[in-house]
Amino acid sequence: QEPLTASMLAAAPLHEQKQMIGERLYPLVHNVHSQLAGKITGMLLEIDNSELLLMLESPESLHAKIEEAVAVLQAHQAME
Amino acid sequence: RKSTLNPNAKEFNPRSFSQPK
Repeated sequence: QEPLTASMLAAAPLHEQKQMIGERLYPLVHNVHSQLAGKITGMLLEIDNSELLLMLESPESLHAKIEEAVAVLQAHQAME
Repeated sequence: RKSTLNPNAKEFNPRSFSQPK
């Protein structure tokens, strides 16, 4: 699968752009946290597209964000 | 530092994803 680029994204309708990024992000998140993959991906998709593209290219920064998302979720669940 | 991630974000549903074997 070819890497997702900014120009590929720009050619897509706005509402499709997050879906396109999500389709790339989801399997990577699933590798780390299969149970929470949908939720974590949804949280990450609120980040700017330009930053998300960088994260797709950088496993280290992606993993850091995934861990951050898990920590936020756990803190949120602990409060309820 | 407070995270900017939102725990109430909508869950993402992939169109096409198969479990890796």
